[in-house]
Amino acid sequence: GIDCSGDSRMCCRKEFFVDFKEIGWEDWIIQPEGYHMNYCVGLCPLHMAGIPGLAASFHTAVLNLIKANNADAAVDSCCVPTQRRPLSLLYYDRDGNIVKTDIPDMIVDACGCT
Amino acid sequence: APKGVWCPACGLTALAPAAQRDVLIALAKQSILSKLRLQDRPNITQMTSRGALLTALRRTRVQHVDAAISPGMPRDGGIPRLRPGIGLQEYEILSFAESGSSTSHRVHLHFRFAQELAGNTEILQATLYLFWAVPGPGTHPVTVRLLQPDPMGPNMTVASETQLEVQRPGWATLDVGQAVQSLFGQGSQRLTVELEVLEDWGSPLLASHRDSHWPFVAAQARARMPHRVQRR
Repeated sequence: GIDCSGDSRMCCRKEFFVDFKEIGWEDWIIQPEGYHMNYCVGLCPLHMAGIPGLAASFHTAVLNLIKANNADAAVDSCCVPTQRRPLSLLYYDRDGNIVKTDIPDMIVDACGCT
Repeated sequence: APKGVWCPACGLTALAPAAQRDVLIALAKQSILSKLRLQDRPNITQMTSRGALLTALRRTRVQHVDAAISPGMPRDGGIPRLRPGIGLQEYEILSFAESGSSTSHRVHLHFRFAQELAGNTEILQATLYLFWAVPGPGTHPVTVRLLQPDPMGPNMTVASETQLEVQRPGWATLDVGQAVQSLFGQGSQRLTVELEVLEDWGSPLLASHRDSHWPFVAAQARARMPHRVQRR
């Protein structure tokens, strides 16, 4: 995946860190200090659509076949997460209990074109 | 945003950076709260002491010592790093005792579990940790009763009773998984533990170390999977 830099317009991963202290949540969330709410943004022109390695998948192969045989039938391509990981939280619940949980698929590690 | 600048992904006029930041932070808050099944962020009225929290984390880890945690336990008394999780949403809960009514030979302890967890999770395991104070040599019998609200009235019924023989000060554990699961099943969120000792022993808990040896329940729970219909 590609990280957005400068004024890149192509599909890339935009880093965005939410500091829990800044939003006043540091009293009930013990760990971690913040949440990397990265997201995918940018254009997926047809020549980038489905290039293996960006979002290589079965659908990509099918799309390539459609494109090869009938260029105007190709559908739009979207910039989506291709790799994600859980957000591990250690926090107080409203009864003062300490809860640890891993929320799946909360952090985007890489983006690509469908 | 300056004229003519548009969002590369959707073609709409791009938001000014400050407005975009506010939108993203609001989205982050909503996303975390919804995944924790919380309506709003909890208001913490009483904080668990750092000593009790660290002791509880150490006790619950002592069974399955994890190389990533024990050498990594920071010397500044910080909370050990969390290990990366796996796909399914599971919970580890530490519930510290609230003192209930007590007499010279009987102590009541209450453990609460939040509605968000009680209503939507199945208990995989729950263990009660007690730190005994022992007045002197010899064996001291203690009766541990798990009480639960009587569905038919205001009293409490005994869900289970265990006789323990305490010989020396230290931690003792008791499996309370079934009791907690049946509480959740009844829609209750409070487990009451009654400790009874012989008259002349006094309080069986090490009250003088209240902050770091306070009783707690360590539970592991898993979010109930929404009912899925498989269609082929």
